[in-house]
Amino acid sequence: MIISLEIKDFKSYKGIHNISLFKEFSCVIGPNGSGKSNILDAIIFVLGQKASAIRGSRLSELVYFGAADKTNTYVKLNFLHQISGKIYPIMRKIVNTESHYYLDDRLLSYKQFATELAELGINIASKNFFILQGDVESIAMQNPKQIADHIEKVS
Amino acid sequence: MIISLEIKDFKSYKGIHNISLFKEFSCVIGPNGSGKSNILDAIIFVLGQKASAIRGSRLSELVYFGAADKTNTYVKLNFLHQISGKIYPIMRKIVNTESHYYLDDRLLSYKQFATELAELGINIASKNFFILQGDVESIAMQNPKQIADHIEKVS
Amino acid sequence: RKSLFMKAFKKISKNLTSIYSELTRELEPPFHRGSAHLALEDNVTPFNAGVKFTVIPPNKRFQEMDQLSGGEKSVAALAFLFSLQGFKSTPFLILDEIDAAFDSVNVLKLVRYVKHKANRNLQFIVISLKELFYVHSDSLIGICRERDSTSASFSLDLQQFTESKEAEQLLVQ
Amino acid sequence: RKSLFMKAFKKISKNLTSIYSELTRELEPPFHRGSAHLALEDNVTPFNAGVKFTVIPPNKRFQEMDQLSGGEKSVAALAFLFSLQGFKSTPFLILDEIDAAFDSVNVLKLVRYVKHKANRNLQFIVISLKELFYVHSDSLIGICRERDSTSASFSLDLQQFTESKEAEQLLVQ
Ligand SMILES: Nc1ncnc2c1ncn2[C@@H]1O[C@H](COP(=O)(O)OP(=O)(O)OP(=O)(O)O)[C@@H](O)[C@H]1O
Ligand SMILES: Nc1ncnc2c1ncn2[C@@H]1O[C@H](COP(=O)(O)OP(=O)(O)OP(=O)(O)O)[C@@H](O)[C@H]1O
Ligand SMILES: [Mg+2]
Ligand SMILES: [Mg+2]
Repeated sequence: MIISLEIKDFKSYKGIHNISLFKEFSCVIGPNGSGKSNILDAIIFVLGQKASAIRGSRLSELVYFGAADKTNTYVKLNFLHQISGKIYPIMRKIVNTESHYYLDDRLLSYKQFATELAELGINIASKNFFILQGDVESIAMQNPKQIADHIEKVS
Repeated sequence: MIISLEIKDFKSYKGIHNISLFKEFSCVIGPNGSGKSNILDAIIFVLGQKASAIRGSRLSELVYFGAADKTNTYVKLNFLHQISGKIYPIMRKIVNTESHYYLDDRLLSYKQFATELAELGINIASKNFFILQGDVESIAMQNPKQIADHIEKVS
Repeated sequence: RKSLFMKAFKKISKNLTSIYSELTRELEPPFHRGSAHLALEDNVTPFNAGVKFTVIPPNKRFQEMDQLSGGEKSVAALAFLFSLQGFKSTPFLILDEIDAAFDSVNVLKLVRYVKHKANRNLQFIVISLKELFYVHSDSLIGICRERDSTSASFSLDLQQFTESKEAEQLLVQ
Repeated sequence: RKSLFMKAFKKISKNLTSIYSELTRELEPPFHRGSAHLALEDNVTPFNAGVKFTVIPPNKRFQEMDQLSGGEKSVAALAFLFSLQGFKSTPFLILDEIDAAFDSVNVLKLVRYVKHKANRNLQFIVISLKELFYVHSDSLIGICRERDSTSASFSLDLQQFTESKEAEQLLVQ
């Protein structure tokens, strides 16, 4: 379960933002263009998705425009692992043009990061933990070959 | 201005339905799947659009499933021509596998129908009088070449 | 072919700039507006290349379309579709759930736009699931399903009721 | 490759049938349900051909997907996406405006579905513009724009308030 998020200079989030009070069923609400989907983007970003999976962005486009220091963007997700009852801080920082991944404050390679998250029950490769805005409408328009591809991707 | 519609055995409209009280600004409301978009389909149908433009249908699919008589489907639109103040009944009937067009109760060829409607200010070829469900979402996803095509179609 | 395209392009481009500005104008002072722009990618054979569509919502800085929010893209797309319609005049417009992605502020901006444009020479028939939108219309056509799953319709004249204070205020601005 | 595909296909197909049935079950007696089906177009090399997705909403007769209404297609598409997610378990699901095309009845069916599924081992974080949906959540994260157009967030614990009678009734059924 996601407990809280800490976002710094990521997309429309200027400076440091602590977003807490996530529960078993939480809703993110607010006007068009306020930054709700950017929260989802922050979560999929820290969980290792490519920048291009975020509305076709480049890593540099994920940094808040007006960031004083263009190399200090990060997203930190505090994850409560139900089985152990322990809370794991999961972090991804943008350092110049690359990403640094941290679990429990240890700097890891992407491979190690993915493996350790899998041990916590989070499968970042399967991309099955999110539905992006517009995905539902687009499935509704797809043909049988595309539906088959979705099944293949998951398997 | 559209004054009223008379629909018989068209899509989810079983038997004869008189839909009136259209004003300068009218809204069609109701639950999912109730038949709202089918009203728009009825209007673009009577105004000469191909069946394939209606969710990729064939003419036979536009006939109400359970129609007792499969060859009596029609849509009649009463149009108030502002300049003359006269009300014109515009009708399209499905007779076996073809469409018969009527204006003022005169049977016309498609060409004559389109021409006479144009004289009343209704340009059925330019397709610019309707926005189908999902069109807005799909424009939002298009690339520059597709945008150019829209402009070309209109010109 | 090129001159037809350029004639349409110029008119549509002009429509778009004014429609988007009107559709995005804030509901309260200082009434900031957004701006929209169509640019030809190839001036020589325009219909062979693309047309670049860019918008800047009120108070925001320039970004490519794909970086905008869902609602912002939707408003832009609607403005573009309206600008195509303005090219050849039509006595009525039938719109199906164009407000699906809109928040309440954008719904009210759309109400303001439609109320200003609708008249005897341009009738609006709009399918909408949003009460915040359809309460402002002159009449409602209600559709429901019968037990046998076929459609039934009912019409209601809303002009027999007085308009609320908020609705009047919306139009004055 | 084929056995991987078939293993996934069978599980997803099973999920889909049960999820769609649950998601479309009526809110009042006699609680009719819809049915959904995935069929392989080519049994020999399944991943090369397509998978045919068909649904029948409650009380309706069979029709191809493209003949369904916008809301009906949306419910079907959502059921399909949920069935993909069920294939590999995950501790949380983050959903962005999945209810855009839903009327109030479908929104309530979605609330019922999420409330039944959400627990410590499957957390739901849902972005929604619909009050009818988000009033039923355990907490709200509110996002708004500052004057300089950057985002600000606020959180509100809804569990400190008592649930309405209607909400309780929704879940019991
Ligand atoms: N790098 C960045 N710096 C500053 N602002 C950004 C950056 N990237 C995106 N934005 C802004 O974030 C906004 C989009 O936010 P988001 O997509 O989260 O909105 P939303 O709340 O989901 O809205 P909707 O309800 O319309 O979907 C855009 O207006 C965009 O200008
Ligand atoms: N030929 C037909 N005979 C009987 N019913 C039909 C026929 N064609 C379509 N339908 C029914 O009409 C319904 C679709 O109606 P429509 O698309 O108008 O719904 P809607 O009110 O626009 O809903 P939404 O809000 O979900 O878009 C479908 O459920 C379909 O089964
Ligand atoms: Mg969004
Ligand atoms: Mg519809």
